[in-house]
Amino acid sequence: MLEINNVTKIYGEGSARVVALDRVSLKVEDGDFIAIMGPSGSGKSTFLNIIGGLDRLTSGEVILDGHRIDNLGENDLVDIRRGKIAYVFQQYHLLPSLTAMENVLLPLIFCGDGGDEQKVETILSRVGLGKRAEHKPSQLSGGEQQRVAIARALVSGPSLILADEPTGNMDQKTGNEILELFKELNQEGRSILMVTHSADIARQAKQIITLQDGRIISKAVQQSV
Amino acid sequence: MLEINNVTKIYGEGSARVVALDRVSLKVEDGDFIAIMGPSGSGKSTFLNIIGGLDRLTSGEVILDGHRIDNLGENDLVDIRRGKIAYVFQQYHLLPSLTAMENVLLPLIFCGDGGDEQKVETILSRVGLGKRAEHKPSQLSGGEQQRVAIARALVSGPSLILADEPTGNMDQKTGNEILELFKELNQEGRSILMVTHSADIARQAKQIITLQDGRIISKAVQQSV
Ligand SMILES: Nc1ncnc2c1ncn2[C@@H]1O[C@H](COP(=O)(O)OP(=O)(O)OP(=O)(O)O)[C@@H](O)[C@H]1O
Ligand SMILES: Nc1ncnc2c1ncn2[C@@H]1O[C@H](COP(=O)(O)OP(=O)(O)OP(=O)(O)O)[C@@H](O)[C@H]1O
Ligand SMILES: [Mg+2]
Ligand SMILES: [Mg+2]
Repeated sequence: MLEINNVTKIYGEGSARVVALDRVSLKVEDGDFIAIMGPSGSGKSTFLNIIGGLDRLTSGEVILDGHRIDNLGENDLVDIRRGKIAYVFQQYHLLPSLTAMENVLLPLIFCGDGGDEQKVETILSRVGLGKRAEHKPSQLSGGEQQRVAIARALVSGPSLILADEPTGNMDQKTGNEILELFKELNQEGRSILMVTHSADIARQAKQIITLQDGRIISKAVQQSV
Repeated sequence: MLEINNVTKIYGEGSARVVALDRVSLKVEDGDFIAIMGPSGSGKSTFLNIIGGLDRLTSGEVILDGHRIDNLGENDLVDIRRGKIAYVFQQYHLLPSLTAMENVLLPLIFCGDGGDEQKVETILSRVGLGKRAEHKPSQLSGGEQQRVAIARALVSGPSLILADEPTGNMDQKTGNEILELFKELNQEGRSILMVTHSADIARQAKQIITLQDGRIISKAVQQSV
């Protein structure tokens, strides 16, 4: 469903030049669940940002369901991604003047699904925020904000979910509940690319990819135990 | 050096009322290294925010070196805290238009220490950002931004360090290097209150406090093994 071919991303020039990704290639099939690990600064967020269309690659291609999506204009990119790819950011990017309910409703309104508040209440409960629907981001803990971002990504039923450290700001128990939710979505057939620093979380995915200095240095497929 | 006596913090009213802290008490001695754990939403950030003067308690007292600091006006609070308490925030709060070097220099300039760039370069190297001094926050990874925030907190040599999930956005190896840095500072006599979701990191502190629903539900002192 998704092909990343020989993607390189270079920031800056001269002494400030950073090769954030170095000829990275990966094929993602329908229903894949891939964990991405690697040291701080190894290129994980850059990798997801380029797939999700938030950043432009320097060379290489990204192909989603047969369409090249790395070289599109803004508007086309939104059309092709809409309803297909959803993103949980490392910095949440919640709108500070909107409540949790409104932040999660936003993609539904953009995708023309209307304002289905019942659906939003259900997913807010599933991420443990049933009582926080009316809170704004400044009235939520770090982990709670992260869960609003996750609910927002999931509410429009995307076929590919890009999650950048979705459980980074939570205790183990809440993190495990969120992981269970991702596994259910995966079992429904959605593909998941999840950056995580937690080996516990990574080993529950179907594959683990490790980045270092912008390169993929290992790919491991989980065997049944 | 620090006494937190029966502190309660209530947000909101009516159906939106949240008891974020419920009669929490803790004594911190010079040279203590206390890890604070607990589920998402249990009050950890609120606890640090009140000690650090970023938030007002509803009832109770906070006493630093014999002075009450919970009931001060803004200016007095800055004086008493200046040079004594430093804070690593859960959301970093870096200034987006300044480089890493400038962000770390700020407290030195505020504390009247002048712009000691050599000192800043040393501490940026100690947190693994030697090559990133000229990058702005948007040009840094999540873990790198967190390390700038840590460097900034440490550069003015505070006697009490409040750290809210300082290694939350990093891989294990980088997180361990940061923890080693905190241990060195603690061995120099500085007190550390560190919120963490990682049991591995918590067990390396001298004490572990656990919060749940705004209350301290356990205190454990590490024994030598
Ligand atoms: N806009 C930019 N300009 C210059 N360099 C950048 C920019 N954005 C990122 N970088 C650099 O590219 C490298 C990869 O960054 P990236 O955010 O992908 O890392 P990461 O693997 O997500 O790290 P973390 O685990 O800390 O979140 C980093 O070393 C960073 O300093
Ligand atoms: N300004 C506010 N108004 C209303 N409720 C708030 C406000 N700030 C925090 N809360 C609530 O207080 C509780 C404690 O929040 P706090 O940020 O201290 O949790 P935490 O333990 O740091 O969680 P995390 O591990 O997710 O960072 C949360 O349930 C949160 O929803
Ligand atoms: Mg990142
Ligand atoms: Mg918090």
